[in-house]
Amino acid sequence: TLSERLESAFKRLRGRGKLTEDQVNEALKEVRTALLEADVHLNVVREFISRVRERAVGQEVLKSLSPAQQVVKIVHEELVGILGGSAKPLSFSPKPPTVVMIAGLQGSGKTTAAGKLAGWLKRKGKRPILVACDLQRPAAVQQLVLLGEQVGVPVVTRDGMSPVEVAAAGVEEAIRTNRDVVIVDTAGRLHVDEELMQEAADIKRRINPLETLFVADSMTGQDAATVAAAFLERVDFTGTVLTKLDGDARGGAALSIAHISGRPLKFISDGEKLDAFEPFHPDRLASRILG
Amino acid sequence: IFNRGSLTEEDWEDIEALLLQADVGVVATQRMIADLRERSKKETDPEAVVQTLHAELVAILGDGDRSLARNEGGLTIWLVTGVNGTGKTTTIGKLAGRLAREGKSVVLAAADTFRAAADAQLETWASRSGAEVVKHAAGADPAAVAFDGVRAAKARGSDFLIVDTAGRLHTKTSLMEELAKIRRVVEREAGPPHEVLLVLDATTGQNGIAQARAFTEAAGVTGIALTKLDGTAKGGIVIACQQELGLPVKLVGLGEGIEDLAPFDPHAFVDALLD
Ligand SMILES: Nc1nc2c(ncn2[C@@H]2O[C@H](COP(=O)(O)OP(=O)(O)OP(=O)(O)O)[C@@H](O)[C@H]2O)c(=O)[nH]1
Ligand SMILES: Nc1nc2c(ncn2[C@@H]2O[C@H](COP(=O)(O)OP(=O)(O)OP(=O)(O)O)[C@@H](O)[C@H]2O)c(=O)[nH]1
Ligand SMILES: [Mg+2]
Ligand SMILES: [Mg+2]
Repeated sequence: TLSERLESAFKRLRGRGKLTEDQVNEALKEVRTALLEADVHLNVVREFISRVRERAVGQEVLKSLSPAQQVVKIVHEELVGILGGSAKPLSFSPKPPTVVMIAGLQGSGKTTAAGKLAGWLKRKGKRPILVACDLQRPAAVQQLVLLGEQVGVPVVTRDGMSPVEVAAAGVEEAIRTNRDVVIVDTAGRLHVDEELMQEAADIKRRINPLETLFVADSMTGQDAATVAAAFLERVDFTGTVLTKLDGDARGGAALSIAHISGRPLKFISDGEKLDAFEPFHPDRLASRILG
Repeated sequence: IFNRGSLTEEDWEDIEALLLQADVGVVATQRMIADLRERSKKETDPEAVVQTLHAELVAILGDGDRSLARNEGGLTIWLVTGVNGTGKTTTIGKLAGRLAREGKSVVLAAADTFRAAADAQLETWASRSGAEVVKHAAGADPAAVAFDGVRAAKARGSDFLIVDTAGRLHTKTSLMEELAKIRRVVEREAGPPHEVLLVLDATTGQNGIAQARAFTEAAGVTGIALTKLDGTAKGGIVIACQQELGLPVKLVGLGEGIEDLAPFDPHAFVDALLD
């Protein structure tokens, strides 16, 4: 673990109550390696390291901690600060329905997350409705319809309309049937696909969602930084959902996404069952990223 | 006194950044840079160093036969595996399209009996190329579907059987055992699959190597299909997959359409990686 590596790195460095520059630099070499192995983007690692260095040099070492533990404590706190997360992951409109749009790369887990979010909201006493706006992937609409059945939430589908029109129709249906949260699933798209990024922006402009959730796969590598920056610019999301956390990827992509976008992580998906979905807590992910 | 024109520390950091940002990995990058510095002591031109690196990476990837193995004159069986959402079903749809263009008859086994609308998705792909689909009811035993797929392909005298499996995280022991069982059942019925493909998403970070290791252990992976290379991810993890596990990349996915599949070209791949 990082703690163990730091302890052994510090064996050779004498300190006396305050963290010395030598100790901190030695520690940060190990932290850099740990974060890169965890898939955090190189530029994010650099910025993170310099932030930690500023905080750490000259800092008092608490009586109860070793110097190595003190550095880990600072690093962990900085990570938690960036990763964000809050008790209230979703805002609700004072005038219902609340519109939530889901977006992200192909295969990241959006459709499943849409179903899970609907189930979670229903358990919280809300009346959600799902809208199937992925008209391009084979059987995507059917997939969402089946998930809706599994969680007991209605699904809006339309034939012969564009995704933008289906989204608008979904919001109208929600109002008509007195649903208070509209969850709009969209097709996976590449941030470099100009046409599809424009479509996402068009959907957003049409339905004016209060929340736009960027769904990201926790096993994503360096590319997470580029993708997050592009989605922020073209679609502008309000929060991130991190998926497939039941795997053993360290999840450093989450740090890249949070740092670059400044948007909080809101939910995690950690299983294939529809109830494997919960509000994000930064503590556990911070420890996981550090390894 | 000054060795003008030799590589500066900043040049070396730039080369290191290229590799790290391509998902080559910290340890592999460090090793490569150390080796490169050793060999480039007399080198004054950063471009020449990058060319040496290019050659080194192409050498690692190797120039072995990258075609998918076939059973000439008999039934060829390909098993497709990988973690969730990487592009298995889509890749199978593309392969079926390519085989149809070659005039081959294809059976697709819908052995993902778990995920919502998995069979409908595969059936849509099959209809795009005229392939036949063998499927069971939702929740059925995937190995039974694979078994039926072999039976159907043999009975029809089909040229190819491609088995689609559910996405599964390699950390799930029971799911990896299920995959091993699917392979065993196929092997008992028709001999070892001629190709066991691991479908890897090009955006995957270091976890890709753990995936490759686990899937090889469970199902005997023989090659990698690297998907979504039409994005900005470089897919550098395949270098470790080749170097540490001897796994060659055989296919690349370049989009969501039936034609968006290409053989893996090490030179083009390294060009893009170092770009
Ligand atoms: N193990 C695990 N699998 C997940 C999780 N979230 C989603 N999946 C699986 O990941 C795969 C992709 O999920 P989808 O919901 O289809 O992904 P998507 O983003 O909608 O895909 P596109 O619409 O094609 O872009 C499916 O096999 C899901 O069951 C998770 O948290 N854990
Ligand atoms: N841009 C791009 N998208 C791809 C590529 N290959 C697959 N996709 C998309 O990735 C998403 C997931 O593809 P699937 O074929 O459902 O993936 P899968 O591995 O079968 O997913 P599960 O069965 O749920 O594990 C779909 O939206 C595909 O269109 C590719 O090469 N490029
Ligand atoms: Mg989807
Ligand atoms: Mg599939």
